[in-house]
Amino acid sequence: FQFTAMVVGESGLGKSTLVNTLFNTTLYTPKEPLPPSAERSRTVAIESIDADIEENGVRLHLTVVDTPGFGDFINNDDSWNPILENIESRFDAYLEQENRVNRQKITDNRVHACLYFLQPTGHALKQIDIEFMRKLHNKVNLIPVIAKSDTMTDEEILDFKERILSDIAHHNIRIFQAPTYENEDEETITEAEEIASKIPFAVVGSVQQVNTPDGRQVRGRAYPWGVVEVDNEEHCDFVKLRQMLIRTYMEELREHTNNVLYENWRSDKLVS
Amino acid sequence: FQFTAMVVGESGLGKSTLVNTLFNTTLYTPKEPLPPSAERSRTVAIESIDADIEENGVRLHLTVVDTPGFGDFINNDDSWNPILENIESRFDAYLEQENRVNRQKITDNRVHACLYFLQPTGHALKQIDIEFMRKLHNKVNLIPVIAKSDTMTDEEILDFKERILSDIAHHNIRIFQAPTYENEDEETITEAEEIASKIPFAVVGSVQQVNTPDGRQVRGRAYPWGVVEVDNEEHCDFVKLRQMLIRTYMEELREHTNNVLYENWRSDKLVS
Ligand SMILES: Nc1nc2c(ncn2[C@@H]2O[C@H](COP(=O)(O)OP(=O)(O)O)[C@@H](O)[C@H]2O)c(=O)[nH]1
Ligand SMILES: Nc1nc2c(ncn2[C@@H]2O[C@H](COP(=O)(O)OP(=O)(O)O)[C@@H](O)[C@H]2O)c(=O)[nH]1
Repeated sequence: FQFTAMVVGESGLGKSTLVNTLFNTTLYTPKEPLPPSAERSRTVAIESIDADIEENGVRLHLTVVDTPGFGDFINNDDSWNPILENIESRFDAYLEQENRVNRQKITDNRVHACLYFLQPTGHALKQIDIEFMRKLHNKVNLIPVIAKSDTMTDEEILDFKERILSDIAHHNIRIFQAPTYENEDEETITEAEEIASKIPFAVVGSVQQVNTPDGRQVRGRAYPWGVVEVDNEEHCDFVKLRQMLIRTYMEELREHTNNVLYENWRSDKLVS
Repeated sequence: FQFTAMVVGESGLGKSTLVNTLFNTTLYTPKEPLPPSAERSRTVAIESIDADIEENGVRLHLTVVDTPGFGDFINNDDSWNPILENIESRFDAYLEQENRVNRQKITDNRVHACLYFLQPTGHALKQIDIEFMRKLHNKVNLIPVIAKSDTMTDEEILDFKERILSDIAHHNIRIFQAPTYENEDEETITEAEEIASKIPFAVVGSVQQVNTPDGRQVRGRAYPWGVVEVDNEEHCDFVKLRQMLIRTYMEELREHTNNVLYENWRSDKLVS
């Protein structure tokens, strides 16, 4: 089936690396950096990459929508606009298919999740973060992540997460809630609670294999003072993000998009 | 004597921490973060902190000029303007003293160095970096530093430094050059070359004492995967920055401000 994820955040927050890490594939080839003399873009672009991958024995057509330029200009007024327009144009495309006589083969290209990358400042949400999330939380499942979290100590991460959640609550921003199931078994409920307790996930991405001091080979980043391991839950929440996005809640993300976000957009559209 | 340093860069790049680390004193008390409901400022502010400190047995009146808000808004158009105005108003104040009948006691409050903090994106200079440096390089000694460089591996730092220097050259930006002395002894020349070879410095700041795995107590940051040591030249260029700014080149920074930057400003002003 089809899953579409959008990735948003300023340049250099490790977005391409994280996407490659999540799907364990080089979806994004390392960008040849533009030379100093290159003309820089002046608006947010929308780019799409497609791949057929297999997850848990399930074949998946994955689309990752990238939004280069967001947050990168001196003046970022309305930088959310091209992104909102893209999400809504996908709703339009779906509505158009729904309204056809023959509806046997509907392709669902709506954005099912938006990974929003927060700069690891250690302070609070930035004004651009608040504005983006307020403009888009009713149109897409927002999953904010703390980018490059190996920049922060465990204590700094706890404080920062607490602050982010209180900023989000204060501004009435709705982020995707990992649903909890009352009728599930103990183990599933515990897993769901553990995932929920780590939001927003503090992530680290890497597709490089490095050697740990104790001789293991892992995906990670090698510093002079030690090795950060992407798949080590003591080091970051990457595993939790992967569980939420791919293993456990992919279906919930698609359903919530269809049953709630799209339906609300559709009724607003048909009323006006 | 008097030394005035200005600190510029977006919120969360470790500026306050680095200033405290440089002068080994809590010049900046940990900011009580504004609550989520706080009204956020809408323009760049200029704030000043003063301290009397002792360096190498020399008593120094240090002023650190902070520029909160720079780079923090959705729209950062002209954010360099309040900063440029502050630098020029200090030139005006000096000119006014120079023009007096009695010039026995001139206080030099001109900005002698501007530490410009670059976000460790791993890509290239941001548009706001280029604009700021182009607007200010003729008015103040620019010392760009790579903030929170413990975010980057050694290899990433080398590539990033190379890219930054080529962006700077491409845009004809003049940054402060550690002067080299032909008539100095071998050791001094070597030290000057070593400092120059590390520019822009990749810095890490911390005033916290932490324990290394091999039992030493150092200023640094403790991560689950290891301890970054601020004063360890294998870990970052903090020592080099401190040498340049405080130990070796403080006099050159003041002289260059007086003999070149101020003089050029003064002749432009008197001509027009
Ligand atoms: N510290 C740290 N650096 C990272 C991480 N992920 C990527 N990077 C580095 O950050 C730089 C930018 O990464 P990239 O994926 O191109 O960022 P993008 O511009 O957001 O797509 C590269 O040098 C990466 O190696 C991470 O989790 N932690
Ligand atoms: N990784 C890393 N974090 C740092 C460094 N210096 C400060 N920090 C952390 O970054 C956050 C913001 O630091 P602060 O000095 O307040 O930044 P400012 O807003 O630029 O003044 C705090 O959580 C600091 O502990 C550094 O060199 N490396």
